[in-house]
Amino acid sequence: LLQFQDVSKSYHRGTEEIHALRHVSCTIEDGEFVVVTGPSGSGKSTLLHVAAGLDKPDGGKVTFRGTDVFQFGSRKRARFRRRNIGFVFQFFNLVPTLNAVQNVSLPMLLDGIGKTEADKRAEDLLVQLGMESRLHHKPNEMSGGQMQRVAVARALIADPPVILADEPTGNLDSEAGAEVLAVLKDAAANRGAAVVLVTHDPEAAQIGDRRIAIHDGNILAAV
Amino acid sequence: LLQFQDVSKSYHRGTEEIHALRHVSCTIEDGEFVVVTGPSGSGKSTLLHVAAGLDKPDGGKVTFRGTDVFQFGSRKRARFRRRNIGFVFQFFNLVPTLNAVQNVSLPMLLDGIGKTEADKRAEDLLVQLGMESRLHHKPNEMSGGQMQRVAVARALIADPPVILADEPTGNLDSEAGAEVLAVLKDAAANRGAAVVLVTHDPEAAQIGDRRIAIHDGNILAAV
Ligand SMILES: Nc1ncnc2c1ncn2[C@@H]1O[C@H](COP(=O)(O)OP(=O)(O)OP(=O)(O)O)[C@@H](O)[C@H]1O
Ligand SMILES: Nc1ncnc2c1ncn2[C@@H]1O[C@H](COP(=O)(O)OP(=O)(O)OP(=O)(O)O)[C@@H](O)[C@H]1O
Ligand SMILES: [Mg+2]
Ligand SMILES: [Mg+2]
Repeated sequence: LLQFQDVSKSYHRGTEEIHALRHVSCTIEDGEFVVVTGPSGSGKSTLLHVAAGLDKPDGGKVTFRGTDVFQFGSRKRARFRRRNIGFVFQFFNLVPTLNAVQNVSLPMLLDGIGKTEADKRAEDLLVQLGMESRLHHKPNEMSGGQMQRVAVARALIADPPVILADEPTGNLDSEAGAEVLAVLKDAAANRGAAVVLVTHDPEAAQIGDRRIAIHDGNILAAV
Repeated sequence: LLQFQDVSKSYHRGTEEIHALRHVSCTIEDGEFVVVTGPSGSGKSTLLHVAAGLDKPDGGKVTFRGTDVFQFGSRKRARFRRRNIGFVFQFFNLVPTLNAVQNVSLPMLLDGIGKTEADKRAEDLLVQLGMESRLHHKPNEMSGGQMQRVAVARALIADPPVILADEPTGNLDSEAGAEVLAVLKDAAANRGAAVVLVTHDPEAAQIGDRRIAIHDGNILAAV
């Protein structure tokens, strides 16, 4: 479903070159739940951004169902991303002027789903994540972990075939964290989504089918 | 050193009243390391913001060495905070236009310490936290956990008597997280700082002298 073929990505600062990803190859199938772990700064967020077509690699190819994600221009890539990828950002990227339900329902509205249905599904998901008392709060009226759960719900609402979750439990206690992992696991197990979970939490790392360890831009193991 | 006397804080949204803190009383002494745990949304960040004089309570009193923190106007309170409190924010609050060393040295420069000395201390602290290869990167050239470590270093650099750390390891792997906990523990043990660590990490919760559990704005236990 989603494949990296010898993908490399560097950042340049003056004369310095930082190799964020080095010759990364891996394949993720429908319904698979892959956990990515590695030290802070090792390239995990970069991996997810390249997978989503947000960051262009310097070498190699990223394909989705065989199609090169970066053959499209940025507008077409954005539409591809909206339809196929649910992304839980490490720092959420919520719309500050919208409340929880509005933030979560946005992907469905953009897909042309009616407001009534989109809002209903947004509320159901938020309630599943323990957010029933905060449905109409805006981001600046929420705690860190509440914002994180809104970001998780937004990534899942349109039932995308690929879900990329960047440390989605970093601001959550064990109970709220377990709810997040449950909805991610359910997406893979019951709706056939390919899920890539980046996490520092050793407990969360247990729930995948397979684990990829990344270190200094290199994939060390695909277990 | 730092004392809450029957502190309450509410937010009002239309007719709804959210009790973020309910009649909280506690005392923290010099050199004490207190860990605060509790579910997402239970009031931990609010507790720290009120302790730092950033958020005014609706009831009760916060004192620092016997002085009411909120008797000052906001400008004088800001100066009090800069001199006495090192705050690691849940979402860092770094200056986007400054690099790591510049962000960390800022509190010392504001205190009138010379640039050479401030930069040296900033670098030492950053190296201690594994940041030696990222000293001159700006926030948008760093990973999430790298930004978090810069925020930690900034809170510690001026050796403040009170350190308030809001989930300072949420974006860190276990090794980088252990480095953060070590510098916090050292500040309490060897420099007499009163440290309040808010964390969701059960491992981190072990390192305090005392633990406070908060639930729906109530302090449940001061163990
Ligand atoms: N614009 C940039 N310029 C230079 N270096 C960068 C830039 N953006 C990221 N980096 C570096 O690339 C490396 C990989 O970053 P990435 O955000 O993928 O790490 P990560 O594994 O997600 O870390 P964390 O667990 O801390 O979130 C980091 O070491 C970071 O400093
Ligand atoms: N401006 C606001 N208006 C209404 N409610 C608010 C506002 N700011 C915070 N809250 C609510 O106050 C409660 C306490 O928030 P706080 O940020 O202290 O929680 P927390 O314990 O730090 O949570 P987390 O672990 O998720 O960071 C939350 O339930 C939040 O929704
Ligand atoms: Mg990251
Ligand atoms: Mg918080």
